[in-house]
Amino acid sequence: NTNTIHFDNPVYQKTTED
Amino acid sequence: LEGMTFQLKYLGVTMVEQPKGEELSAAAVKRIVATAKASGKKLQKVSLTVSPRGIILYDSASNQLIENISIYRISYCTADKMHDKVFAYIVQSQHNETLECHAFLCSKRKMAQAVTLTVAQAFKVAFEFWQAAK
Repeated sequence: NTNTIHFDNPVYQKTTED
Repeated sequence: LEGMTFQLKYLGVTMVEQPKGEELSAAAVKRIVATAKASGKKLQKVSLTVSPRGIILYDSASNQLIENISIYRISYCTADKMHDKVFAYIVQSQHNETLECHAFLCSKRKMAQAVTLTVAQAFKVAFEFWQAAK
């Protein structure tokens, strides 16, 4: 099995402002 | 939502140049594993709790908080291909702009995959919250 499981975070560096 | 907790061993940290990337993280994990092996030290047992808020790390022996990492600082997570019991994430340092790759040794390959998928699920839920809040 040569598949790497990896995920990007879609909220990385998104601001937490409401 | 309330979080999932895993018992892992902390391998270490290294700086990385980019927030994501398969080759970049594989190279980082390779460096961390080599450094951990060379040191010959016993690995720190940690408990890692994953939720849509982020990742919380505790020292398993003392129950001391190591770090509480906001989901917004985490850019990437992976179960390493070469070292298949290793789970790793990339995080932006709280103190400056540098990016760090942190790696953890799991007892089984399946566990490394489970932690990675749980973090991916947390990313997804956090994104849904973020979209709803916009």
